[in-house]
This record gives sequence, C-alpha cells and structure tokens, in this order.
Amino acid sequence: MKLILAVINNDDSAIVTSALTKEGFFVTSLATTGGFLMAGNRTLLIGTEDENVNKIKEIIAGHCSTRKQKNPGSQPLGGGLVNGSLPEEVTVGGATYFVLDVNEFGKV
Amino acid sequence: MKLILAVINNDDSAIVTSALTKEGFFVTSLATTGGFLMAGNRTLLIGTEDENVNKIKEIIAGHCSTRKQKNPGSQPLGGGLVNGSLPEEVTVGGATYFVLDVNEFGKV
Amino acid sequence: MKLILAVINNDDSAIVTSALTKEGFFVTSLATTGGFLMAGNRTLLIGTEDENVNKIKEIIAGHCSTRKQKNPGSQPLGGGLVNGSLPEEVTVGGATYFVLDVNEFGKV
Ligand SMILES: Nc1ncnc2c1ncn2[C@@H]1O[C@@H]2COP(=O)(O)O[C@H]3[C@@H](O)[C@H](n4cnc5c(N)ncnc54)O[C@@H]3COP(=O)(O)O[C@H]2[C@H]1O
Ligand SMILES: Nc1ncnc2c1ncn2[C@@H]1O[C@@H]2COP(=O)(O)O[C@H]3[C@@H](O)[C@H](n4cnc5c(N)ncnc54)O[C@@H]3COP(=O)(O)O[C@H]2[C@H]1O
Ligand SMILES: Nc1ncnc2c1ncn2[C@@H]1O[C@@H]2COP(=O)(O)O[C@H]3[C@@H](O)[C@H](n4cnc5c(N)ncnc54)O[C@@H]3COP(=O)(O)O[C@H]2[C@H]1O
Repeated sequence: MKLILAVINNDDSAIVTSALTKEGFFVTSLATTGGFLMAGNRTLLIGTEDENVNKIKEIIAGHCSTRKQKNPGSQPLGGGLVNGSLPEEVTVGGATYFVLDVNEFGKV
Repeated sequence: MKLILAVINNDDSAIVTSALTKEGFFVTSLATTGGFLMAGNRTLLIGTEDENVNKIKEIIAGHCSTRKQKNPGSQPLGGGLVNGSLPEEVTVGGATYFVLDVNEFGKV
Repeated sequence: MKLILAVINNDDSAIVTSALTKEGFFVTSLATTGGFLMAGNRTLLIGTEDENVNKIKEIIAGHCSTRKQKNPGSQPLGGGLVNGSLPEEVTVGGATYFVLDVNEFGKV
C-alpha cells in the first residue's frame, strides 16, 4: 500500500481530483500554501495499492499545466529601484509528488 | 516510531481528538475535504511509539459511527430526469487510517 | 529522499519558512490545530535529499522559541472553584518534527 502526497496548483486541483475519483481512486484534499510564493495551492492525499501508482501519476500529469509567474520578491522597489538578486519569473503549475510506503492501512 | 494519519468525519472529530488526548496521545488536526463528496472532514496526525498503534485504532473505532448519505452526483436533474449511473447512497462516517514508519522523530 | 513534517507554533512559522526558502529549501505549509490546546499552529512539509535533514533541523531549531502557556483546562471554574487535576501550564513553541522515507519523488 502506498500514500501519495501531490502538491497541485489551485487552478488544476478540481480537475485533477475529479479525474482521480472518476477512475475509482480515493482522494483527501488539503488547502495548503507554497512557502516561496506564499500562494494557496492544494495537497492531495491518495492512498492506493502499489500497482496503481503509475496510473495515478499519469492522471495527475495529464491534467496539470505548467505556466510562468512573476517572482514576488523580484518586484520593483519603487523610485526606479529593482531587487536585482532574484529571478524575474518562476515556473508554476505542474505537480510535485511524494510516494510513501504505508506500514498498515484500514477502515474502521 | 509511527505516524498515523486518520481521516475522520467532521461530526466525530472533536470526540475522537478529545478521547485521544485524554489518554495522553498527541494530535495535530488538519481541516480537509473528501475528494468524492467534496464535504469537509478532518485528518488527524498522531505520532506515537509502535506499541500504541493498536490502542489508538481502538479509540478511533470506538468513537466513530458509520452512516449513509445521499450521493450528490445521483440527485435528480430536474424535469423528472435522474442521473441513473451512480449509486443512490454512499456509506460515510467511520474512519480511514494510514500507519507510516517514522525514520526520525524529535522536538527542538 | 526524505519528507519532513514539522509542527511549528503560529508565531514562529513565517520566520522558519522564510529561513528555509532563503537556503533554497522547498516548503509546503498547512494550517493545522493542536489537539490539546485547540490553538492554530502550522505544519510544514519539506521534501529534501537525505543529506539536508540535519541542516533543516538546525534552521528550524534556530528560529523557534519555547514559551509557557496557561493550560485552558486548568482555568478557575468560577465561584472560587479550580480544576485541580491538570497542570497549570504547558510548554509551547519549539517544534515537533517527523522524518519520513520517500519511496519515490518527482515533478510532472
Ligand atoms: N527555496 C526556493 N528557492 C528558489 N525557488 C523556489 C524555492 N522554492 C520554490 N521555488 C520556486 O517557486 C515555485 C513555487 O514554490 P512554492 O514554495 O510557492 O510552492 C511549491 C511548494 O508548495 C510545493 N513543493 C515543491 N517542491 C517541494 C518540496 N521538495 N517539498 C515540499 N513542497 C514542495 O509545490 C509548489 C510548486 O513547486 P515548484 O517546484 O513547481 O515551483 C516552485 C519553484 O519554481
Ligand atoms: N484510500 C484513500 N486515500 C485517501 N483518502 C481516503 C481514502 N479512503 C478514504 N479516504 C478519505 O476518507 C473519506 C471517507 O471515505 P469512505 O471510504 O469512508 O467513504 C467514501 C466512499 O464510500 C465513497 N467514495 C469515495 N471515493 C470514491 C470513488 N472514487 N468512487 C466511488 N465511491 C467513492 O464516498 C465516501 C466519501 O468519500 P470522500 O472522498 O468524500 O471522503 C473520503 C476521503 O476523504
Ligand atoms: N507526537 C505528536 N503527534 C502529533 N502532533 C504532535 C505530537 N507532538 C506534538 N504535536 C503537535 O505539536 C504541538 C506542540 O506540541 P508540544 O509537545 O510542544 O506541546 C504540547 C504539550 O506540552 C502539551 N500536550 C499535548 N498533548 C498532550 C496530552 N495528550 N496530555 C498532556 N499534555 C499534552 O500541550 C502542548 C500543546 O499541544 P497541542 O496538541 O495543542 O499541539 C501540539 C501538536 O499539534
């Protein structure tokens, strides 16, 4: 048994969740915040048998789109000054996933 | 050391949490959403020594009650039409738990 | 690859998160609640290579401060009565962390 934690962009999370449950997968959704951009995102918890992990990764990948977003730390500081030490843009969207081994799984 | 993640029905979570802390267990509570019914629920994180896992499962089971709930996807579509492809009801309540091995645990 | 879950006091979480991202670490932040004091706190998810775990523990420890807080269950009950069975104070602040093994990590 595996527990997948997948951090998904807010714009894609409803579509990804719906695609997963349509395929019979069970999902618990957490409202989370990215530590760098401080923007809301979603972390999905998906407990599943080992053989389903690749199928779930495909579903997630198939419903996420990457996009560029201004790095809030790189905005002009006013008076013509700019914070020049940070990249202008970061790539967002897509998903980050962690697959964890489950020692024991059950429903009571 | 183990980390238990337990998804609990909103109606039972306060009672379960209180029962766990009364027994000396430590709990961190997350407000979560079920991916299928899109209803709020609670995910409890309980870090504990290996020998306490069964006791914690008993406490959770002893304070959760299962019940039936209409499947929101099966509601009539109006004009006498019904979405006939989904089960009328799903069983909710009870709890789903995952026990994970902890590589390292500490307090700083 | 490891996934660190760190429960941080609300007062320290912004500073800890900022210190971690400045060092190039990636953080996902969850708004959580302590099961005992029922106060809001923050749980940080930090996925990282095995060799960074000690550095991350040092950063967390270096930006958290422990403090004493009245145990809400020990407050006077009015009319001169006191709930004498609970400790007057609990130690809060500091952080509790769990390091979990990651079976598979990726970005799609
Ligand atoms: N310390 C840092 N220094 C420089 N650039 C940084 C950085 N932390 C993040 N970034 C960049 O900013 C994007 C948004 O990160 P954020 O932390 O808000 O939101 C992140 C975070 O919530 C989560 N995440 C990604 N990797 C993680 C990891 N290893 N552990 C925990 N959460 C992770 O997924 C979201 C999207 O991550 P993604 O990598 O696609 O995209 C990241 C990355 O391009
Ligand atoms: N393997 C797993 N991984 C991650 N989280 C899990 C999980 N198993 C259960 N959960 C969590 O526990 C809640 C209750 O699940 P339960 O199986 O008792 O009760 C479920 C089940 O009877 C049914 N159900 C859930 N997903 C389904 C699906 N894909 N197809 C058909 N029925 C589904 O609807 C009820 C409510 O589901 P909902 O998603 O709203 O809420 C779920 C979800 O938040
Ligand atoms: N093994 C574990 N598993 C999951 N989460 C954990 C954990 N250990 C700590 N936490 C999380 O970290 C917060 C601070 O715990 P700490 O042990 O520093 O500080 C604790 C401790 O001094 C005391 N405490 C907690 N649970 C207790 C219990 N069952 N009996 C007696 N004292 C308790 O009250 C303080 C606040 O606890 P609270 O539950 O509100 O909030 C806890 C909880 O959210």
